[in-house]
Amino acid sequence: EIGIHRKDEL
Amino acid sequence: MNIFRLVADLMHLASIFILLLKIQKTRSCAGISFKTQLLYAIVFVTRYLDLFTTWISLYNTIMKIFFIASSIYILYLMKYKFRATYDPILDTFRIEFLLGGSVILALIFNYDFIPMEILWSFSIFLESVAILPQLFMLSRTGEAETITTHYIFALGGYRALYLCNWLWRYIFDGHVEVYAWIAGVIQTALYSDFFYIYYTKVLHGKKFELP
Repeated sequence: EIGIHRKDEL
Repeated sequence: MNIFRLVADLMHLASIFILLLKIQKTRSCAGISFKTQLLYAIVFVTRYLDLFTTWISLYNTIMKIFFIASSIYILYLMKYKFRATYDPILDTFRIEFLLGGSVILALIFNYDFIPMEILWSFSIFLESVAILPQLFMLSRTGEAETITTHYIFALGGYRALYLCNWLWRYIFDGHVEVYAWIAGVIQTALYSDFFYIYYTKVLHGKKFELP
């Protein structure tokens, strides 16, 4: 899903 | 975590240490754009609001706190401690357009129309252009101290490696993050001229001078 992992990056 | 992302984060970290070293060693912030530093402080504060809402890892938390704290500390150094060495005449890029453009883009392109998501998008778009005042300053002076070019290289290289990281995550996790991708490509492209001169001059032991 688009954007679902993004919060784990800086 | 993959090797590209780890090295990218370490380069980002290194860029800040290089900048601090430059300011402390030369006791001067000459050649550094206050406007770019201000934009980075805004980027970090608006992106890392999730420090208060989401726990990811100790690594993630420490890095976020470091980026916020160091960016504000650099603003303090430039505005107070080494104020006399800063030349506002050379730092005349109009950041209102960068801020305004990022706000508009964030209002259009976001994952949810809530303050946290809009601010996250805003920080992604703003980061992609935050180096412009610094590059503009460089083009006005036409040359730079070598340590300043190492700083800009490390800062630009970090996002270029993130592109590799995103490609890796797409291939192995099917992870796609379209706004960060687009912003990351723009951000890296803005550095391309700089990278070329850095490679042909600084890495061959010459002073950074614009042709």
